[in-house]
Amino acid sequence: HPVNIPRREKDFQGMLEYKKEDELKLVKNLILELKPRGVAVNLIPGLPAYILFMCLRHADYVNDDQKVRTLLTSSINSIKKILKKRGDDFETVSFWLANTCRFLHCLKQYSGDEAFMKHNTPKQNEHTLSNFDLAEYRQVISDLAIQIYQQLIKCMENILQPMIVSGMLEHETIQGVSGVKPTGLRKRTSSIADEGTYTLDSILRQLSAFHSTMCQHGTDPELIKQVVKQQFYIIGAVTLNNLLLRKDMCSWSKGMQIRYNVSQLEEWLRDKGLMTCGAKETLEPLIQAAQLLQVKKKTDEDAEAICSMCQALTTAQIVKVLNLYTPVNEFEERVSVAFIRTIQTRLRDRCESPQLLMDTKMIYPVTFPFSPSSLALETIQIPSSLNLGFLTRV
Amino acid sequence: RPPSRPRILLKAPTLAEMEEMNISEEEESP
Repeated sequence: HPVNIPRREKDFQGMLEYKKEDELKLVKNLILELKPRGVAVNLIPGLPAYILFMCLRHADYVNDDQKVRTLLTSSINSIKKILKKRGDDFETVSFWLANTCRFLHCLKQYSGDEAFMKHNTPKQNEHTLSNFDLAEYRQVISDLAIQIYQQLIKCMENILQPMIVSGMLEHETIQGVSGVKPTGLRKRTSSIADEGTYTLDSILRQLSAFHSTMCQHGTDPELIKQVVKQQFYIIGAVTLNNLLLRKDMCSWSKGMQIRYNVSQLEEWLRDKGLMTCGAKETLEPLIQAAQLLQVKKKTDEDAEAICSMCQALTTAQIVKVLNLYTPVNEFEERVSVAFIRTIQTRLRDRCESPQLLMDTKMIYPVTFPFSPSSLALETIQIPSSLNLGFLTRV
Repeated sequence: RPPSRPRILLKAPTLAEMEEMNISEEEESP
């Protein structure tokens, strides 16, 4: 009887051999038909990327440049195809962003370039590409990662957008400060949202869901930080823009509510270890607008204090808030025209955009800092659920 | 691979060029 001698893992060279005619099947099973919520949920993070890279290593090893090119082209085009088909599904976009980045890091880590080899083990150094320099393809993969990132941001914004005004401005959670309506009747406050109303909790739960999914997919921590910063920017910008257009949002009590909501967002950052990602700083215009709603607005000293406090707001924004400011009761006066003129005079030498509203379409430029993996390619085993039995571990 | 032998740089199309190649391949196939 033939004896099956299992090979020891240290005999494997961390490559996957495949036939040229199986390339289409490879990209179909690994990319086009792979469901992030299906079999992929149990995979080690980045496994599709490692598998593609190990196939690439073999094509490189046998010195077949055509095979290398077609594998890279098919993989890239397949990723683009699946993102075109399911581009509004956050999980799909996040999954392929994480894997595209991992693939890019593998191309660097095993390029043979000393700059990327500092953290390699001796075994990993044995696995560098043999014959081809793929620096130009790295640029293409990087461009692809940027596109996927931008798609991810749009996807998240579409989900967050309907929640922001309701959760940050309209829903009142602080008991007793909602004040009195202009008619003199006390407003009904409730800690329970009306059906269909988004609350701050809705926003926080959604942010947690995004964060959890990205972590599960093995997204680089540095990339998660950039995503969260962008999310906070959009929350701050949409909230501020709404405030700048609504008189009913410009009161002392609204200022209080906004400051409370911002503190909850900061608490969320603290809880996730994201206090240094730059997200809090993106809320500064909103924070200052909320403070402006609460400070005194009568004397020259008040004007000086406002001008030094509101460094992140434009003159147009400060003036608008002051014009819209609505006193909570009949004892408080509206902001006088003279006071607003004082503010404008003090700020006339500022060099700034005359724009009133924040740019909600702005996306911070993204970077993908090199993040090598400690995973040993020769230890990777492919689960049968991926239907890649035609690949041979070498 | 002998350490002294340099790797061959593979020229790559841009992302847009790859997409155009892909579109024309899909149009050609039945």
